Amino acid sequence: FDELIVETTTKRKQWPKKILMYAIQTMKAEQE
Amino acid sequence: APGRVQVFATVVDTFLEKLVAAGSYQRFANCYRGFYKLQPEMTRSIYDQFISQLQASIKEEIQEVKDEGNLEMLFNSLDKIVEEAKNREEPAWRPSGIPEEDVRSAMVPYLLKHRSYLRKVLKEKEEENKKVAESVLAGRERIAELQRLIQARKHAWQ
Amino acid sequence: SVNPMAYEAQFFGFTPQTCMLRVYTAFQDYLFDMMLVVESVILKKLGGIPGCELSPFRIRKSTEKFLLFMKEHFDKLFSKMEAVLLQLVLNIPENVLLPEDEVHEQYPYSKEQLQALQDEIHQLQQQYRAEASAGQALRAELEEQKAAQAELEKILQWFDGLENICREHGTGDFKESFAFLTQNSKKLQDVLKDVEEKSK
Repeated sequence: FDELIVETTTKRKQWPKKILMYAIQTMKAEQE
Repeated sequence: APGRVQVFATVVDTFLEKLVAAGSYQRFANCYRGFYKLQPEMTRSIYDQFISQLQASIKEEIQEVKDEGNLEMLFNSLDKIVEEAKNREEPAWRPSGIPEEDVRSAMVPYLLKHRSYLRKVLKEKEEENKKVAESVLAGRERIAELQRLIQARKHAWQ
Repeated sequence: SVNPMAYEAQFFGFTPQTCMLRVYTAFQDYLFDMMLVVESVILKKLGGIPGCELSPFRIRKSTEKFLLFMKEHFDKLFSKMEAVLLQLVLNIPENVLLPEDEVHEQYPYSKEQLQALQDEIHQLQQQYRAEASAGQALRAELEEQKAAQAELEKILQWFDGLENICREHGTGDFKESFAFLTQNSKKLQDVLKDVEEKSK
């Protein structure tokens, strides 16, 4: 349970940035 | 208010003090009464070593946990974050447990930027096209004019 | 119901309870280890006393008695310490938002709002594409117009050239001179006919 919490919360912390990175790349590519 | 680092240290020290106070020499000598009667000085020195070693090990462990978890830095930065939020009364946002929903807000500022970029380039394109359209209309007019002229000349010759 | 303290875990990278469990286990191990050391030292000392009646069993009983006492106090004190640490140090107050989540405070977009925003972006993209192709079509027409104008101007120049030739050869107004020419050629035909009759 503890590992699950740490794993989940680590994703909550890190993954939006990762996803954003790709989303921003997509938008930039589209703009170019 | 004392920072988290200080509270943490104070709480652990208090725990240790009380633990030592609970495990007093009287208590110790009482439990090892037989040995105490035989060797009271030895009992005292064994007790003193026990306590100081126990305290040292516990302090060492705490330091290890602090180093491993980088706790001092985390406590200080949490103090700062809490300080910055001191004017906010209502409960703050918390993860909803639905990742798609939570990641959505993270996208919004970039989508808004993207939207204003698209609005800008669309406006530029429309203005550009407006100018080109005007010259196309002028060109059509010019061509019509030329055709009229040619017709006139042709009729004249005919 | 366990409070997973997930938000704290998001900040610290571990759950506060685990941290406390780790500390508890370590402290407890030290306490036990120390007691065993104390007991072994006492047994060693007793071994050096000739004719000592104190049996290791009695010493073990003493150790257990003292350890039991210490353990009880240890647990009581530790749970107090844990409560304070979980309350004051390892916790994130309700009104506090972590920096990585600031965006949720600034842009509390609902599903519908986000959908509307994405629809608008899509629509803008469509409009832009339409404008871009319209622009291409307009520029293509401009090119065609250029060619067409050039052709038409060439024809006009051709007419101008024609008239210039006429002017160069003394026929300012073509129509008149054409009429004059027609007359002349008619006269010439009459004269010719006349001459032919006379010559017969």
